[in-house]
Amino acid sequence: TVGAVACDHQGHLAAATSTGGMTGKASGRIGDTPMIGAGTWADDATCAVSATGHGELFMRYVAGHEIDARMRWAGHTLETAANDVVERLLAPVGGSGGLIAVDRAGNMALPFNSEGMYRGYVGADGRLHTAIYRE
Amino acid sequence: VSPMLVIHGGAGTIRRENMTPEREAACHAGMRRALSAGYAVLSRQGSALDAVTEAVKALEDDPLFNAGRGAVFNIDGHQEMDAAVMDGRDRRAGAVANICGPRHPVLAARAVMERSEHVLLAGDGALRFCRDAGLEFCEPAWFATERRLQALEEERRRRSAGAPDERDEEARHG
Repeated sequence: TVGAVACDHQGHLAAATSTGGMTGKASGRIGDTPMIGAGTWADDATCAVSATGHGELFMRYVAGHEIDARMRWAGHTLETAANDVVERLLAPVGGSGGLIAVDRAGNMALPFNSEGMYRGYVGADGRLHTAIYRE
Repeated sequence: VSPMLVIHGGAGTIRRENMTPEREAACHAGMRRALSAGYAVLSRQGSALDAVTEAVKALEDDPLFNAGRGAVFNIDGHQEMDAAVMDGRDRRAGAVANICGPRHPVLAARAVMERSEHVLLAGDGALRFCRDAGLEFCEPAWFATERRLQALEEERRRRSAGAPDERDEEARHG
């Protein structure tokens, strides 16, 4: 699964996700990617999210919207909400994977509980940062 | 507002002990290409929506990652892809599921968002919609890679043998 989230100069947010699924998956199996609110989510008032990993669990826990809800109603920061969803909500039920998220202030979060997650970011200075493992 | 673009290429990473310097370098290069494609949009005051679309297109073109070209195979030996896009300005959203044909599934999702009244189209109906929208299509061979076929064959052998699923994340998620 690949994805991107962005905050533009106007403070608008967007998310996009694209996937091939799981090797040897059942024909017709639909993962979380096209389920708005699960693998993909964006609302200028809170955050934009793209997830990757064990799709069925991201669907059951509506991961993207869960982060939105924690920010919107509990006042959590993006980092707290994103980390909680991956580490405290999904991980205990066997959800492996991670997500990327940004808010309208340009803050970002990239939590994952798998061995690695191909990931990268670029901010206003134009410097490209990429990583795979927990470096 | 300071613009920010973040990407992921999936959580199905190769175990560190099995990663080669060449493959690691190629993965970093692929991610840099995607970041550059999206950042080019943001640097000219473009929209977040266009930035994420361009970044994901670049990742879909890279056979190292599991989407578009290089997507994994299902148990019947076919590739099925899903994609979604969402605009934070107004909660417009579009998605496609269970398709293989459009070179860039993310553009198919965006077409659903921008050219239909729906959020999610799947299967044959989605493909008809994509053709009517004039999206670029590719033959199945474009999306297939030898590495993904090998992963499928290994999984079929495992199932035939009744062996437990001890695949690592790379083999499972692609």
